[in-house]
Amino acid sequence: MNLFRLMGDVSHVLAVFILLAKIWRTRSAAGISGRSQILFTIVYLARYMDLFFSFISLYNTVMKLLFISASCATVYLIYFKFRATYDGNHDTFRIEFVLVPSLLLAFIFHYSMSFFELAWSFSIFLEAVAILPQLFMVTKTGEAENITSHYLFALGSYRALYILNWIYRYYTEGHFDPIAVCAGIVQTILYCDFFYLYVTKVLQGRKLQVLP
Amino acid sequence: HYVRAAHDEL
Repeated sequence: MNLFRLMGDVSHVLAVFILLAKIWRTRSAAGISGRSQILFTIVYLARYMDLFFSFISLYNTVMKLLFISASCATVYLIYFKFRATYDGNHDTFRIEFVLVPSLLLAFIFHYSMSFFELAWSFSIFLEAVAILPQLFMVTKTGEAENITSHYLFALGSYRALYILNWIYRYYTEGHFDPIAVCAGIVQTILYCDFFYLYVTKVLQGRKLQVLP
Repeated sequence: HYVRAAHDEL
């Protein structure tokens, strides 16, 4: 554990709770892509199946359970409890376009040809692109509410901080995980355009609007 | 360290 990873994890947890709290307090899922949230739930379920046979630390176990339960709760709020407020008309990104390539990549790049390792690789690749339905939705509606922007900023920062963590671990422990690093870089690049808009608009008190 | 035995990150 180093400071970069800790900050990355804090940012990740913060993102998850910002989203849950926003939906709960406004009693609305407007502007949130249910499809992205389903993809994140698949990511956590596929990656954290090792909960049952591999113990890293209490910290890891608690975080894994937290991400699985929070993402399931988010999907439940969007598709069941506040279904009437969910903006399904604008949430039209075809998720098979990210599910199928992630699965294919997992069969090509993995650390061993076992079910759990394939699931782990699949989850790493899928996580990199799971935000696409949400970014697509923001582009389609042309704007995002400020709290949604804060959510996206925290979620994007998490993987960017992990990149610093990987650089640090490479020099201090010789640790190098090519699959996570490559996917993590792609994941962070996908947020760059949003980061720019966030800094130039949201942080200056304006609403995030995308030019057509 | 190149190929990991356990995934210790989240």
